[in-house]
Amino acid sequence: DDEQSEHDEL
Amino acid sequence: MNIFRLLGDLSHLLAIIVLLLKIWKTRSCAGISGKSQILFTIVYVTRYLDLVTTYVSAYNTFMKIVFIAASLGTLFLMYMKFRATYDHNHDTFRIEFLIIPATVLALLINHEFTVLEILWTFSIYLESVAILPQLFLVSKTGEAESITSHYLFALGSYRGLYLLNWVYRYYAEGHYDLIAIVAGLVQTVLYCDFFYLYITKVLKGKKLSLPA
Repeated sequence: DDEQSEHDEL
Repeated sequence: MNIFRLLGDLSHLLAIIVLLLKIWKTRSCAGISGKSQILFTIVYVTRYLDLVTTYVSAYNTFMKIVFIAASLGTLFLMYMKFRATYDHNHDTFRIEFLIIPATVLALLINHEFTVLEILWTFSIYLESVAILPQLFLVSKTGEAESITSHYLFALGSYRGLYLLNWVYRYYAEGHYDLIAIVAGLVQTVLYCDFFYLYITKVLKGKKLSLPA
């Protein structure tokens, strides 16, 4: 889980 | 998606629509800070650049496009169509005092030093303080129309509901994002004084007016 942080919110 | 996030988004959407309708129906943007609206547009554009790189869901894509379009529409109404009604004498907050610190902070404290990530972080920091020119305008004129108060209440509630969403996600999914949480706390705290006035005055049918 070391990928670029994904922003799944608005 | 949980109920807090959904209610937060709907509250955010409601705020934006209420503002657009208010300006359109009254053919006036009196009492609304163009400076805050410029900041919100910068926030949406810099945060939602990931529209072209990352797909999350149809819901997210739709909402992002609506937020960008509505904020541009609001600017158009304020600075072009109804600019004669714009309260520029009272809307004197210096937005560079917010933009510059948000930029510096985004360069220093971020999840990853990439262009998109720094712009996302900048938008989170800037959003947390973007309402200040509007609150400054209200304090300068000493009052706000009811509809403007409803707009501010819906806009302020949105990040408060997101705080509940983040608490829920932490327990349900182990997910948390400290940058968003701290900025969201700051954002919500800035509205507290207004929330108090809204509940004690506007909900009782009185106009929101500040003591001289």
